[in-house]
Order: sequence, then C-alpha cells, then structure tokens
Amino acid sequence: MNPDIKKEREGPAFDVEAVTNLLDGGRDVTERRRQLEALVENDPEFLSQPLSFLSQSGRYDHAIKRCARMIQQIKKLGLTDPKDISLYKRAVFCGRPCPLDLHLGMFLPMLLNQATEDQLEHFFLPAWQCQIIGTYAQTEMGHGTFLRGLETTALYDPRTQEFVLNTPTVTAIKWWPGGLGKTANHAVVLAQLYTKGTCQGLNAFIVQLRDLETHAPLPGIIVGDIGPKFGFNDVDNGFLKLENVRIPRTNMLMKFAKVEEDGTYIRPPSDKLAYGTMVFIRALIVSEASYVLAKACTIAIRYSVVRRQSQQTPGAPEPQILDYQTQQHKLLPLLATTYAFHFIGNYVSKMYQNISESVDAGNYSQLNELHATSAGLKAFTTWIVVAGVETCRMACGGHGFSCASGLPELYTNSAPSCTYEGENTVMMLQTARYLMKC
Amino acid sequence: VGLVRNGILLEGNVMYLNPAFDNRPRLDPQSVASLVGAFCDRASWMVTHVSQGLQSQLNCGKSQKEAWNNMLVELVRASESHCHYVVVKTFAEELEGVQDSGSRAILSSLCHLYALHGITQHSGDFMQAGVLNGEELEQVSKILRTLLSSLRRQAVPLTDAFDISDVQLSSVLGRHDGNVYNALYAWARTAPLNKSQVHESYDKYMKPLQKSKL
Repeated sequence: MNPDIKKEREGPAFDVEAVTNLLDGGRDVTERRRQLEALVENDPEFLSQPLSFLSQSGRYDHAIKRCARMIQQIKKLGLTDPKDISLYKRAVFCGRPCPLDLHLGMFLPMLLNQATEDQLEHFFLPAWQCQIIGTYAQTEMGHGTFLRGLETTALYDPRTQEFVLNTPTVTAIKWWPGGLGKTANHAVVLAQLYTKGTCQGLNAFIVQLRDLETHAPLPGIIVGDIGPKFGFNDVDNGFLKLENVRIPRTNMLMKFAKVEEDGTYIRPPSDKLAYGTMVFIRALIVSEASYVLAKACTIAIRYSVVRRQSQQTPGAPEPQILDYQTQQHKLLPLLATTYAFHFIGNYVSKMYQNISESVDAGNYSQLNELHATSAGLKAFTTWIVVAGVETCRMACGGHGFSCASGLPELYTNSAPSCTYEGENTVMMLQTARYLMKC
Repeated sequence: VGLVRNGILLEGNVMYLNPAFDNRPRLDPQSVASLVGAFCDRASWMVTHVSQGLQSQLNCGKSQKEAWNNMLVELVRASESHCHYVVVKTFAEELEGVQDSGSRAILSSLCHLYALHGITQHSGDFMQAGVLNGEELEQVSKILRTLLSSLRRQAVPLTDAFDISDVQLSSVLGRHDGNVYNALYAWARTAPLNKSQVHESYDKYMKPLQKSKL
C-alpha cells in the first residue's frame, strides 16, 4: 500500500464501518451488498479488459454479453427481491448504464403500475424472463419534456378493435430510448389517442417491435441505433418510426384510462398518473447522482493524498496536494454534497413510495407535490453532480484527463441526466409553477 | 403563494411560505439549525419576490403568458433556492436519527460544511433576502476555512465509508491501495496502440512520406 494513503487511514475520528452501515441502511444491508458484489467480482465470466479500449460496437457487445450472464445468474441465484437485483445489476455494470436499463427500470415498472390484471398475466412473466425485452419510447426527435406536444398518434379502429399507430412526421420519430436500437423486441409507446374523432391526449401502448424468433423488425416498424454519443457507449439508444402499425385494443395500458370496444374513452382519475413511471425514475436519478459523486470524490480525494506537488520549504518533500487549501475547497464541499444527496435520494424515494401507496388507495391529493419535488430535486442534484465530477477531474490535474482515471466516463455517463427524464430548466419551472400555486 | 394569499396555511416543505415564519433571529454560522433557517428564509424571500414580480407584471397589463416568460430566470432561481433548502433541511434532520456519536459528529461537520459552502456560493441571494450582511458573510467564510482544515484528515476515511470496491470504482487514480503510478503505467502498456512496437500505419503512410523526395 502507498505509505501516504496508509497514513491517512490511521486513526480516523469516526468508525468508518458504522458510517458505511448508515449509508447502506443497516449492517445487514452492507453485508448483503458485499455478498452480491463478491458474487460478481469472483465470477470469471464477468472479468473484462478496460472498456476504454473498446469500440462502440465492442462496448455494446460486451454489455449485452454481461446482460445475458446477469439475467442467467439472477435466475440461478434465485434473486427475487428488487433491492437484491438492483445491487447485483449495479455490481455487474459498476454503476454504468446497460442496454436492459429501460427494460428493468421502466418497462417492468410501467407494467406493474399501469397494466390491468389481464395485461399483467399476458406480458409480465415473459418480460420477467426476458422473452419480451421492452423499452420506453416517449421522447421524439422534435419533442422532449413537453409531453402534450408529442406527435405520435394511436387511432382506434372499432371495426377491428385495434389501434393504428403512426409517427406522422420526421419530428415524431421516437428518439433516444435506451435499448430501442438493437436490444428490445417490445416498447411502451406514448402516443396521442384518437377515438370517435377526438384526441384524448397521451396514453401508453405496448407495441411489439421485433419478431420473437428472428429478432427482425416487424412490418411497419423502422428501428435502429442513433449512432455515437458523448457517453453511454454501452447502450443502444434508438430511433423508431411507426407506419400504420396495428396493435390489439388490449395493448393499451388500461389500469387507469380505458378505451371500450366501441371506442368510448374513460378518463384516468388524475392526469398526473400517466407520469408515474417518470416520477419513479426521477427519484432513482437523485439517488444515482449521489453514487456518481461518491465515486468522483473517492477518486479525486485518494489521488490528492498520493500526488505530491511543488515545494513549500526548501529541502522538504513536496506536500500532498490535499494539504493545499484550494484543493480542500474544491473537494471537501463536494464530499459533503455527496452525503447530502445520499440523504435527499432516500427522502425522495420514501416520498415516492408513500404517495404511491396513497394513490393505490385512491388518494391523488399529493401527486402534485410529488411531481414538483421529484422534478426540482432531479434538476438540482444532477446539475451539481455533473459540474462536481468535472471539478474532481480537474482536481486530478493532467491524469484526470486520462480514461484511466475513470472520471471522463463518469462525466459523460452522468451528463445526460441533466436532459433525460425532463430537461433540467423545464423541471425547475415545473417546481416553480407548484410554488406559485402554493 | 396563491394559497397563502387566500389565507390557507401550508404544510410540508412549503411551510416556510406561511406568514408565521417571519422574524427569525439573526444568523448564527456556528449553528446548523440557524443555517437551515437561513436557507428557509432565502427560499421564502425568493419565492415570494418572484411571485410579487409576476403580480406586478400582471398589474401592468401583461398577459399571464408574457408575465411568466418575463420572469423565467427568477422562477428557476426561486426553485433552486427551494430545492437547496429541502436538501439542507433533510440533511440536518437525518443527523437527529444517527445513534452512533462518532458518526453523528462527522456527519454534523459535513452538514455544516455543506450549508456554509452553499451560503458562500449564493451569498448574493442571502444578502438580497436580508438574511446575511457583509460582516456575517466574513464570519461564514472564516468558519468554512476552519472546517476545511479540520475535515482534511478525515477526507480519505470519509471516502472509504462509501465502500466502493476497486472493481466498482474502475479507476486507476482512485485505487484503494494508492499505488497509482505503477497501475497507470501498466494500464497504458495494455492500450491497443501498444500491441506492436511499430504500428502498421508507419509502413503504410509515414515510411513512404519519409522516402519521398519533397
């Protein structure tokens, strides 16, 4: 061990393990997390060369291979608790995004939250077993956070009891969903529903994209990868063009809103219910933001005690760079921010859980507050985290620029969080609208 | 703000908009509770201020849409101040539930640092809200510097507490054992460009260039 870092660990003013337990949510949770991480780290199938040396296609191939192994292992190990699965998945991908993120994080929760009992019976088990691999196609090339502006249409045909889906313009092409390019064979597609000649607003539909045997796109489905990106190179973010794609009436998610056989539309009890999965993801983003900053701070602070620079006293050794007040001023407030964001992540998740339970009991009164809080905190934390990772990178001098530091990858993988699931400025304005109403 | 104007008392994170929150004592930069109060007052002032701005635009005959658009920057700042308050408040509340005294002390220092740093970063807002004057800002900066120095020795253990293994961290610079330079050299040696001593592009492009008579 490097003598400088060894010295830093001599006699801390607190019990490090106790703080770890506190962050994890209990000693048993820490133990479980370590068990699951060890299962991954000791599995030779999960060994890999540094990812920075791979091409985009190589990275996708590597990520899919890990996904397949991960799903097999989840089944083999009998992991069923969502917390275990989440920890195991994080360990497999070291916190990086993966092509199944939207399947696990949005498609499955969307089914659980918005599907009827019949739909759950039909779709959930195959999706859980990855025969159906789903994604969540909401954003369009020309439309993002403003959902009412989405152009994709679902026209109900009572004669055949089908919806006919179309992306009528270039700007309506679905753009960016993770896993859409090459991985998914189904998608939850958000589209403007037209029935009996009236637009009923945005609703969610399950659309099969690819043949379950050959994986070839189905007729009317034009699908592919959107190409190289700033980061997220393990994920096939995709585009989707729909040309008169017919799906059965039972493929509209109908737990809340409904279309009856004759085309009669029954409105959901609250318009905000359609955004439930997005709110869930925003709550996750807040927690994830803290984990990203924890990594960046760990890298920069450890390096700052190993790195020595300049000479304050002639003949004396170069000081550790963390002894400079400027370095402390860059890094220690970010360390404090990591802890602050960890607790706020827990807070939003609990808030989501509590309010979801109220919604299940038919009480929708707190949905506005949940929506505003998750939107604002998602924007607040991700802005600070992305800037914080960059500060950590620069605090590592020239070596921070090397992919070996891990910081460029942390930066490029966290930067999209400022725009996905709601562009941050728009999110802040949604919070502002709520505050003005208050 | 609209509800408060109609005499309705608010609950939860927006309680600070209620009139009862006026007349808080002056800022004590040594006290986390006082700092939480400062964030609350800043948020309250900024939200109310932007609401008044909107109202005055409406009074001048602007439409709701125009008034809203004219205040967008201030509205975002108000939202940020609200979120900042919720984060500081949640951090401070979390401390109350920590049983282990050592953990509570170190987390309390971090919470203190987080709040003080937030005030120095947004001192203009706090001054505008009347929460802070120049003298108090100087005090805040002084305590911040002291905290930086005292937390310096705890920095590595505080990162160790995140308990992120080397595999999960995926960073040569952040390795737990600190053997950064050897690992950095080994990492570079395995880069694809170093697979052969002479890269194929030399024979394809550089050699012909060097042999050519320019």
